[in-house]
Amino acid sequence: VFSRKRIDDRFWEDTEDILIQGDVGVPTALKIIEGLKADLKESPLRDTAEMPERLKKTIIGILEQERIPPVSTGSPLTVKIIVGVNGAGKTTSIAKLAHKFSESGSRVLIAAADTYRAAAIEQVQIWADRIGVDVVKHERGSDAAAVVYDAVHAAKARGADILIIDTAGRLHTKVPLMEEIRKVKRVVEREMQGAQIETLLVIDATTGQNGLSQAKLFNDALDLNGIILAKLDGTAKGGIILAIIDALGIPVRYIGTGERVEDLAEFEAHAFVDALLS
Amino acid sequence: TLTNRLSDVFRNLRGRGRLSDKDVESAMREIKLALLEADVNYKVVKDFIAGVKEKAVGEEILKSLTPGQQVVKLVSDELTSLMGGSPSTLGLAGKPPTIIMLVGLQGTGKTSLAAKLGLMYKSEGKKVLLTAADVYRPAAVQQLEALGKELDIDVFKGEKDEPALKVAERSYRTADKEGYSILIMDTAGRLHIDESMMDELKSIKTALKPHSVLFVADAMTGQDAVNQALQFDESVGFDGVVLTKLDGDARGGAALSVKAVTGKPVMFVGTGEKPRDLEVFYPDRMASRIIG
Ligand SMILES: Nc1nc2c(ncn2[C@@H]2O[C@H](COP(=O)(O)OP(=O)(O)OP(=O)(O)O)[C@@H](O)[C@H]2O)c(=O)[nH]1
Ligand SMILES: Nc1nc2c(ncn2[C@@H]2O[C@H](COP(=O)(O)OP(=O)(O)OP(=O)(O)O)[C@@H](O)[C@H]2O)c(=O)[nH]1
Ligand SMILES: [Mg+2]
Ligand SMILES: [Mg+2]
Repeated sequence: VFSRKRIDDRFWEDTEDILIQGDVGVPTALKIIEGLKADLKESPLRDTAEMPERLKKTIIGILEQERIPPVSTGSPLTVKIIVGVNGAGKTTSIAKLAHKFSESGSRVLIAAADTYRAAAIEQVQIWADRIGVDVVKHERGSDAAAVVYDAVHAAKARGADILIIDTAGRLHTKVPLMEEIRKVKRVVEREMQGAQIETLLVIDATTGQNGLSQAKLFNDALDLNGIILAKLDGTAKGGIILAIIDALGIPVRYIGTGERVEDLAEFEAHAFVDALLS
Repeated sequence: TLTNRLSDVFRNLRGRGRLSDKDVESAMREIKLALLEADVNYKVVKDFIAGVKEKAVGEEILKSLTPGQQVVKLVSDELTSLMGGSPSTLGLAGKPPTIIMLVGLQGTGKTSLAAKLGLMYKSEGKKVLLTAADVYRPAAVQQLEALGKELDIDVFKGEKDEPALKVAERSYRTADKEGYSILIMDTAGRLHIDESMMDELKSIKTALKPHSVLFVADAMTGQDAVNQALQFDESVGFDGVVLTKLDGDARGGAALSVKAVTGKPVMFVGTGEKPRDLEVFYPDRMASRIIG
């Protein structure tokens, strides 16, 4: 696209194509293009070679629109509730987060609150054993809210700094399942007196426009604090997070870049945009 | 909906009697937006629009009292026929065991699908063996074993640290020797760009010569579905596709994209987490879901 010498209709079509290819979606792609056109009117290019930087600047502008309330302080313990649709990468992301915090000296506890899926608890336990972190768990089939209640109390009793809660995958359109996760969060809020709770939505980077629906419904149910964009090591660009930030102001906190416990990085806007446009 | 958007486009037709080029362009744009919103790959959309445009300016549409509805029907019919027209079946091998190999990216629903297919065949009276050939993911083997136990279906698992290929080969010998008629192989999720993992699949396929390789894709996959499908088909080769998690609100445009670029049909859809949540794929139902 950027080797073209003229900023003509074909240039704008090609730019729209690149954004669509990256799963940004038509409305957000058009918004980016309108934003760029307005910027060019205000301060025209001296050289078409400046175009890529201008486009990046416009997209970064969208990424900087985060507008979620900060996590309230007032507790030595921070609880992170990890949610998302089936197979997105929640359990693996939790292992990565637990490893990261544990390595930097925090005392970490994991709650195996996916009490539904086959071998979900075993999967958590294997990761926890590998990284040297404790797990609070009950039997498969038990009440997820009960596991969470025990986990918060255990975290306080053991002086844990961070409690990370693994939850069962659930489609955002399933009302009883969304009610269940709201109940899990209510239990945490009650036991934590509302302090220091972070709710993170895991989104698979290969997700298309459905990612916006996921973010909306999980946000309506839980007031999300951030997103973990998993599986960014594939060929998908994860552009749907631009539509999500634009619509809901929810920022991406971390990205997953592989299946190993080290494969987690803090979200970095410039690297993300470079990859999106490559 | 597309019907509403197209009625807006054609609202001012009456009295004019024929579609102007502008009307056609507006209609094509609405169709393009609907398909992109449904996650159909943008190149597949371009080809589709080019094909539909010619037919959209035909006599019947022009003479119709409801051209918007006619165009929607045209789009729906085109989508349906592109996705295979009518359901495709899996079939059985000439001599048992029929081997079905499940492949795809991480988290798409392969292990769950192994149990679902197992239940389907068991209900038909067949003797089924499931192979736990994902030797990487923590508790992957336990997951398949738990599912097998729930359904009373046998599961073959390897020894500690046994490579996937060896597990697959030994499971085949067991299936053959013990008279299983169906062998369903679950494999680890992997990226289409991971050469060594793609080689592993190639080696398993070469060794076992499965009757069917099924590419398992998540219904919410976006534009990347084309890259994934092309690479899997090129590196390994698959016979059919299973689209999972259709019990959500994902429009599932990947179904069209994958068929368009590989020619391989979607055969089943996953409609939930339980083993019974497996349905045959109906192109016409998928078409109306994609249109929205
Ligand atoms: N390549 C890659 N694979 C990942 C990443 N994160 C998770 N995975 C893989 O995705 C698959 C699903 O991961 P899980 O952590 O089990 O996902 P989940 O959301 O907990 O799944 P459910 O609990 O069943 O809803 C596993 O095979 C993981 O190894 C990532 O960043 N990159
Ligand atoms: N709602 C819904 N969930 C599904 C469907 N199929 C699978 N799942 C869920 O999706 C998640 C991932 O399923 P798995 O069978 O573990 O996926 P996988 O492809 O084997 O994952 P990897 O082995 O890590 O690549 C689990 O939570 C399943 O219960 C479906 O059709 N609908
Ligand atoms: Mg999980
Ligand atoms: Mg699996």
